[in-house]
Amino acid sequence: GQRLHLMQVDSVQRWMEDLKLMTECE
Amino acid sequence: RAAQGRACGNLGNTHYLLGSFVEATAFHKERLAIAKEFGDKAAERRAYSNLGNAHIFLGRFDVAAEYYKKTLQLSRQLKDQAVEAQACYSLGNTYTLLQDHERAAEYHLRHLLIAQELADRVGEGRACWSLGNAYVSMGSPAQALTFAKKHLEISQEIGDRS
Repeated sequence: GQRLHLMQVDSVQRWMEDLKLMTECE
Repeated sequence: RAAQGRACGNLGNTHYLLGSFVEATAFHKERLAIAKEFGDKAAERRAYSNLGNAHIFLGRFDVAAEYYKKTLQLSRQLKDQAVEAQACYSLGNTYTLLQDHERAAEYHLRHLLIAQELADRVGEGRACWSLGNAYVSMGSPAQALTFAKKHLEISQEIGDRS
């Protein structure tokens, strides 16, 4: 269970890291 | 008034990059209102994306999903497939955060199909990674394996060792 949980979190975390710097500019 | 709209958008983005998500949200809402006054669909679409992103970091995943759905709807109206793909990817990840893996898989699959259409191998790889995880969470290891293999194949092709 723990391993699967980590795998899941990993892909979302990568997305959130990219998202931190993602702005739609004017 | 048009310049006020652009200034609000820029202030929203600056607060966002500073990690001030409440302030960012207030400016992007103002930007959205001005975009609507002008019927500026592209600016409206950008505001929805920015509002969705800010709500992720406010921990309001449900609200983020609603804004991303508006982005998706407008991207289709504007016939912007790259933005449509991005909105699907954001929705897939947001539904994962909401622990709704079925809906997450639906959006990741939509993202995959558009990435394939656009020949975006990086996007396709990310979609496969996410789909593998979604199917594991849904208790479908055979489908998860199919996507994990595809993810490996694409990662090798694009030289992404991590």
